[in-house]
Amino acid sequence: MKSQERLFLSALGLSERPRPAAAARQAAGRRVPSALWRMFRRSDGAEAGGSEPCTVNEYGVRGNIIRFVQDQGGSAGPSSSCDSCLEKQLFFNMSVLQPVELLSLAQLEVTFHWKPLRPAELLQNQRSVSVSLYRVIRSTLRGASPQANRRPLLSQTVKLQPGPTSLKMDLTALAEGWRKPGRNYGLVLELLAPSADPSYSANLLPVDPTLALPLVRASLVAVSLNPHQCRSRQRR
Amino acid sequence: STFHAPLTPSSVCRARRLYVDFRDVGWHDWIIAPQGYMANYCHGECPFPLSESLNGTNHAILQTLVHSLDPVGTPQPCCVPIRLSPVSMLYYDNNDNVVLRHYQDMVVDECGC
Repeated sequence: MKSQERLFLSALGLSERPRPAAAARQAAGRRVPSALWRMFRRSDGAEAGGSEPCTVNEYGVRGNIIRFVQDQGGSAGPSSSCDSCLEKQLFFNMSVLQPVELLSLAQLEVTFHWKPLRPAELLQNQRSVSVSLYRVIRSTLRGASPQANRRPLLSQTVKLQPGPTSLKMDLTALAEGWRKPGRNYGLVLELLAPSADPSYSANLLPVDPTLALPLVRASLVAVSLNPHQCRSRQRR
Repeated sequence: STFHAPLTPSSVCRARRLYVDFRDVGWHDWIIAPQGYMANYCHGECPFPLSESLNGTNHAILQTLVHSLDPVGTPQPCCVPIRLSPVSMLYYDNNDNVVLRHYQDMVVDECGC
């Protein structure tokens, strides 16, 4: 049975039988991103209608594999470059793609979950946070300046509202480079706390301004094409 | 003068129902959805004369003719899928990433000789 299973899995483009961690399995319902559920249900319905399974219409690219690659970076902490900043390492393991797969899209999705600390803050003018994203180009040795090992990718202001606010960025070229062993040093996301923003009145800010920062969740949507599984065969 | 047993509808080439249940093969711990699907398969005879409904190629029509003249030397044409549908699978990979994957030609919709 084992050898038959292995043959069948390889026909499905899987080098082995996946063995997800028990926690992932237990939380199955909750952990599947709603966007993927929607795409799954749409493709199930569409298959009856004969849509093209080797194109991902939602992103308008060629592909038959859509992965929500989880962020394996550490939790957010004080920033090394400014006092009232928080920074979070982001790391996406791109070695999960098989060498045969052609990467057609890698889109970073960062979601900010903000909750006002006090009702009065809701009446305050609209809250925003300054976001900077850096690419890390080599690991930082002790005593060296982290800034020297990072390159800016993005810097913008995000307007916050109660509930999730998301930021998307195409990182396809960068993610392609991460597929080479030893070339993936991840990203750094830096959030500038509101206290540094003069438009906020000081008496509304908590003692530690970083407490006012939103919770950050990140994932990388990677769309790839396995050419062996997308052959156009002549039909009778 | 060879005797042909009368063909029952169930013995001619057509799609047969086959439901693959991922739990049966122990894959339910990494496949999120579907829990299984109707894969079906083709089975049955391609007899002479090949009727229109058996979706035969010209070659298959020729082969049934030769088979009727020389059943030992030339087999009947094969009963194979001629129309297939894709299936999508949602599963966890080894890094607990959620993956949606589309596979072509996983469901037999129609068979022919």
